Amino acid sequence: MNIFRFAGDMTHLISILVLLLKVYATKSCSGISLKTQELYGIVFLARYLDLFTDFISVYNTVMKLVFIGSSLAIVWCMRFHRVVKRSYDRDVDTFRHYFLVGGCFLLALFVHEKFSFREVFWAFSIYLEAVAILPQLILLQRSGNVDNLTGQYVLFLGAYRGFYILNWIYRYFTEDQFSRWISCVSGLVQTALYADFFYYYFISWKNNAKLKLPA
Amino acid sequence: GQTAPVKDEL
Repeated sequence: MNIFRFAGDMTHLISILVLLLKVYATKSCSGISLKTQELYGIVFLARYLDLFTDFISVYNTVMKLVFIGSSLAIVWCMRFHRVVKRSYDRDVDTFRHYFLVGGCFLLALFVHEKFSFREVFWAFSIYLEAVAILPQLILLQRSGNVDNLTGQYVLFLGAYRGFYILNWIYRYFTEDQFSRWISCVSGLVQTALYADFFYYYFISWKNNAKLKLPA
Repeated sequence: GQTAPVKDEL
């Protein structure tokens, strides 16, 4: 564990806490893409298949349970909670995310570290996480103004993988046979997808204005 | 062959 990875995990945790706060405090999921939440649920379920077989540390196991539990809880809330689901706007959350699932799985079948069930699903989860934010970013562009909690959620979610990139650089220089090129390339793509959001978020923060993404 | 390194990252 290094400071970059710990900062990344904490930033990721904060993004989840901000999202949970928004949904439970406001009893509303306006501005949140159910499709992105479903993709994240698939990402965590596909990545943490080793949850009960490989014990790394208490921290690792607890964080995996938190990530799986929170993503499924948000999906459940947006689909079935009688108050929250009323604020879900199906008409703006129209990204065809099943193509992302199919495409990433196909890619994982061809590009992986080892052709085994666990490794293919792990590579699939890495590729899927890189593009999972797309429905959410498209929804924000469509819905124009972005409420503060939703904006902070996306900001922290985008920042966490940026910290992981620093972690991979650090590990590359400090560990001899460290090679996570699948994670690194996907992590770079994932963080790059947030670039324009980061730019408009910074502009709105500098001008102390409401965050607006150009359509 | 060399076993894949354990995935210790989240």
